[in-house]
Amino acid sequence: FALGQTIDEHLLEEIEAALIEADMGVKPVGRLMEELRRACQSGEVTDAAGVKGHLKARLKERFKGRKLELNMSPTPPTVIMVAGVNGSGKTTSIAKLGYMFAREGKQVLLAAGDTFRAAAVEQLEIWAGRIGAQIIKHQTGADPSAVAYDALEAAVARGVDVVIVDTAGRLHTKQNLMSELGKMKKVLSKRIEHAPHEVLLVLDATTGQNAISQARLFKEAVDITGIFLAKLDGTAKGGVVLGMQDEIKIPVKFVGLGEKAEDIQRFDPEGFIDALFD
Amino acid sequence: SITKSLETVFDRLRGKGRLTRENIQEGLREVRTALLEADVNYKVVKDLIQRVTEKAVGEEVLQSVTPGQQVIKIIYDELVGLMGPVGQPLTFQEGNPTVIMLVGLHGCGKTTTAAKLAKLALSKGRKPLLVAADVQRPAAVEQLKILGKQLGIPVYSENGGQPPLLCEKAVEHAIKNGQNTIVLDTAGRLHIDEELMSELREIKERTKPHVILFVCDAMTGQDAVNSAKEFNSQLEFDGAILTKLDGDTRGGAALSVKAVTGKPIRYVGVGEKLEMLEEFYPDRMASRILG
Ligand SMILES: Nc1nc2c(ncn2[C@@H]2O[C@H](COP(=O)(O)OP(=O)(O)OP(=O)(O)O)[C@@H](O)[C@H]2O)c(=O)[nH]1
Ligand SMILES: Nc1nc2c(ncn2[C@@H]2O[C@H](COP(=O)(O)OP(=O)(O)OP(=O)(O)O)[C@@H](O)[C@H]2O)c(=O)[nH]1
Ligand SMILES: [Mg+2]
Ligand SMILES: [Mg+2]
Repeated sequence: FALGQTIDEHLLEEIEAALIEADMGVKPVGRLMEELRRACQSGEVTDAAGVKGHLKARLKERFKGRKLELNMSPTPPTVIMVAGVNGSGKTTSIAKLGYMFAREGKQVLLAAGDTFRAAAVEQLEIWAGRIGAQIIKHQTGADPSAVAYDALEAAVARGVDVVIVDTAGRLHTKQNLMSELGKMKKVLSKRIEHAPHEVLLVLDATTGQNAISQARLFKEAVDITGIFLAKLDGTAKGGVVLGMQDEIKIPVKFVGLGEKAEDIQRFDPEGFIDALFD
Repeated sequence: SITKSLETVFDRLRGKGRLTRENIQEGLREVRTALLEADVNYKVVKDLIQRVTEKAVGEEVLQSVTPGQQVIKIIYDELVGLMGPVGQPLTFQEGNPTVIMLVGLHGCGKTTTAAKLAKLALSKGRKPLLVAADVQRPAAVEQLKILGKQLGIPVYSENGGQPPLLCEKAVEHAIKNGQNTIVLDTAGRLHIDEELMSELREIKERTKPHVILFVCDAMTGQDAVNSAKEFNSQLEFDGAILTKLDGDTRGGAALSVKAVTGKPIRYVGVGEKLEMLEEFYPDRMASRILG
């Protein structure tokens, strides 16, 4: 947007298009633009530069005081459960989280809770080796909850600091698969009080409005406590995570920026919002 | 659903007397919202609404007792026309090997779809060979080998080695071993990764695929046009396969991919099992997008 223009319909349309194309969602963008028009009419916003600044401020203030850190257990192990639809980036994101903890000097154990997909266990095993984490796995077709339980037993016995549980990709509309996830969460909480301390939904940043349905149904099934926004290194902007905050309040805690173990960053709302307007 | 809301909007407008261009445009705002919520690309929606407006201000709608239904029919036909034709099934080269190359972003379902296509080829009396050309993702080769074993279909793989040469050797291997349908499973990559996109061009150069298919996740949002456009501009793909349509995504990406590349959707993935591949029907997709 050229700065120093006075505000005209064309500029507002340009901005609305940019935010919709960032996947923020037509209705959330509509509400944002309505509020902006009122601010223009009241004289609160007087030129093009003011428009962008006003919108950014409105979006950023939603993040004031929101807790974006992982919930860590006061006594080890901290148990993190990871879920999401097929191919969203769960296994790779787990490797990134594990690597982050390992670099802090923590002992990490990965639970190969995807006992279904071809070579899922092998994939996690390779990652465990790369990041120096332990791994608990069963054979293909084993009960994922049994793997999770086993992992907690091992973690307690070995004094591990962080357990991260991988799960099979599943579409949120598949009832039986969502109940399987709920069952795993129960098993974890029965073995260790307050476990899982964090339940992360891995969301592919290229996903459109379907992310809202995903967030809603995964939250219903396992009370998601945070979002890991993967694949933000592409051209997709992931704006749906902002759009959904009106309906579903789940904080974005991490972003994935590539395929390597170090391609992870804590979510920075300011930077994220600035990038929506680029 | 959009059908209900459009009928309500147009009945209310008709109550005000004769329909005009202005109130048809007002009614079409509902359509615009529905299409954007279905993840159809912003510019694609803009063009579509413009064309529909021209058609909808005709006498037929203005005189109709059910203008809402008339407009919906215009939109539906427009969507079907845009996304058509019905997915042409894969055809195979008589006698010579047919090379099918799968490309796309990370995690969209290439490896699974490669196995599904190989299974389809087998059912049509072909002798398929799966090629594990993803040498980068941990256990990608193993994943394809396991799928191949499940289907009784051989998998060509190497220990290390660069994908373009690997694919070339796979084709030679197929010819030697009487396999006549070669399915190349490539690694996921970003359309903005110049090095990896050039690797795909090199694979294409060396294997001369008969069919290049862009595999796209049906839940992709506005970004579908960006990746589709770039993959098409670099590779001139022949068609797309939309995966994970067994979820509740409206699938507007289908329209976006077709609109921006002109290439048809050939198949859709409707599940993780290897038989879950169907031909693409534009009319079913149109109903789904319209919700
Ligand atoms: N560019 C990029 N690729 C990523 C990122 N995160 C994951 N990937 C890639 O996305 C693809 C899928 O990643 P996985 O970790 O296997 O995804 P998943 O959710 O575990 O998949 P399923 O277990 O099959 O449901 C792989 O090719 C990863 O390398 C990211 O942040 N950026
Ligand atoms: N529900 C559903 N899942 C699918 C479909 N197609 C693929 N999947 C799943 O999506 C996930 C990713 O599939 P892959 O075949 O590994 O995807 P990919 O494109 O090869 O991934 P990369 O090689 O990492 O880029 C796996 O969990 C698959 O089982 C589909 O049509 N429906
Ligand atoms: Mg996985
Ligand atoms: Mg693959």
